[in-house]
Amino acid sequence: TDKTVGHDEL
Amino acid sequence: MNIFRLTGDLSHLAAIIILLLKIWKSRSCAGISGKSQILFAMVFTTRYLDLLTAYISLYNTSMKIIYIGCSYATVYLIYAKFKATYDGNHDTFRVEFLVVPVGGLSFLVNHDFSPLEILWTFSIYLEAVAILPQLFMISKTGEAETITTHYLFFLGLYRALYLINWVWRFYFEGFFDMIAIVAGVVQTILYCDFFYLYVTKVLKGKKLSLPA
Repeated sequence: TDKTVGHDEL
Repeated sequence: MNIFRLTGDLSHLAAIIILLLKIWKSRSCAGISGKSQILFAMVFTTRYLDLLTAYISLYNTSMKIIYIGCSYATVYLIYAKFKATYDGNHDTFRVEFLVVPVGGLSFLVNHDFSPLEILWTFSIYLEAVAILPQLFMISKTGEAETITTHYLFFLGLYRALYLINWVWRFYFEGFFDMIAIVAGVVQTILYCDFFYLYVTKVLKGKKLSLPA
């Protein structure tokens, strides 16, 4: 997958 | 959350706190690039706008607020409280050469053509190069205070740990964010020369000074 799943990283 | 991600975040936090304390304790921002710090404030502001639209976790929200708060506090110390000690003559990197291309690129290469997503992308690209004014300043003056090198070390270490985190997440979660990864690799590469000097000089008790 190359789709981001939201940005949970900082 | 894996150990690399957590230590990456803590390393980032350590860098930010080290810089704030260095300026506060010495009552001076000599040797610090105000331009890099403004860029980092822009990075945090454009990346964490989702504070207003999404809730991920208490950890996530608190860290974002701490990063933004510390970043603006640092800019305030440099450009207001300890302005007299700011070494503007050596802080001459032309930031428009970073901000304009990065802005253009974030419109062209992003995950989704929406305002929040473009701003997030902008922050990722900008962060990758935001340290350049600081590195430029050090190359210009030919030296850096040891405490400043500790700041740079933790700031560089943070993204390097994130790279390992992304390898981990790819294998164990199938998570893969090309934009963050490519920008993160570029960002880490920019620190390599510094890492070398840090290990060969600073860790052996010498001051970081470049050959004239």
